[in-house]
Amino acid sequence: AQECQNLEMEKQRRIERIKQKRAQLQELLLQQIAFKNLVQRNEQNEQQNLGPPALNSTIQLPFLIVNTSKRTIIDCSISSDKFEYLFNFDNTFEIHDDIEVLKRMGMSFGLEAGKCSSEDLKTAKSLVPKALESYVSDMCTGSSWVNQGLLLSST
Amino acid sequence: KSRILVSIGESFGTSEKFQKINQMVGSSDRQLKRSAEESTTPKPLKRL
Amino acid sequence: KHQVLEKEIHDLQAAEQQLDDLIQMCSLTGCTSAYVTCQDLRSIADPSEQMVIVIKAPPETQLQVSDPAETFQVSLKSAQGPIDVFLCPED
Repeated sequence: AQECQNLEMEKQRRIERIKQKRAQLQELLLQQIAFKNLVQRNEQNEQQNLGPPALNSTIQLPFLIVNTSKRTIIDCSISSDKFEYLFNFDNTFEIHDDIEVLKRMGMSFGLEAGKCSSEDLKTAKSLVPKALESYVSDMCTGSSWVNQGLLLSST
Repeated sequence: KSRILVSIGESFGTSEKFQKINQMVGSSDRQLKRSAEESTTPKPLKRL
Repeated sequence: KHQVLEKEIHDLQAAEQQLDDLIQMCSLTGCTSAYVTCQDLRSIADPSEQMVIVIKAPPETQLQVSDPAETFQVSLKSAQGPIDVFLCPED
């Protein structure tokens, strides 16, 4: 009985770890699709415009953005070596990383919301390794495979 | 007091921390300096 | 019951190993065309109402947000190089 109890605990620990890894894989897939879609778009634009846009009008990944109302007053202190910054806002703000910006730009085809046209799904699958294509299809149908399948094994 | 620390460039989980920060900041009951004047809370980013 | 549990754990072990292999496949390679334009940022944050600050920081930079009940404060501390911060121009 003691051994069965230990095995049961081990099983639950593994199920939890698998759930986390599936969520991580889903996020990495979204990142990969958004990233490669962005690169493809930029390369097409560069071909059309016969060259990359002006350097001071582009922001290379990775980056963060902080957005706030235009009326916000921001007090910013910077160390002389630019290693430290301190921002004080008199209003609320939001912080987003570059992947979130790409998702908002539609670079992940709305897969994070489980909505994606068949055309976009085809494109999205072409951006990931073959072994991961089925996971992309599942994301598109909104069937969250993060929790799927484990129920079978747990029963 | 609660502070949130994020190490930029972490391979995974940063987005969730930023969501938590944005919720914490957006829902804080701190009186905005000019909340009486107009609702100047930032509109969330658009989703194209 | 013991045998069933051992079989299930073995199956879970295989499933976890498969996920580890798939996660390894999802590596992003650096690329010169991996950029967004200021126009992209303006398309998701209306410049007539929003101000967008862009932060380019080295890996492992520590970003700390203070308790909003006290103050709306964000601090950045880098250990590997200078941090670049700029405002996304309105037009």
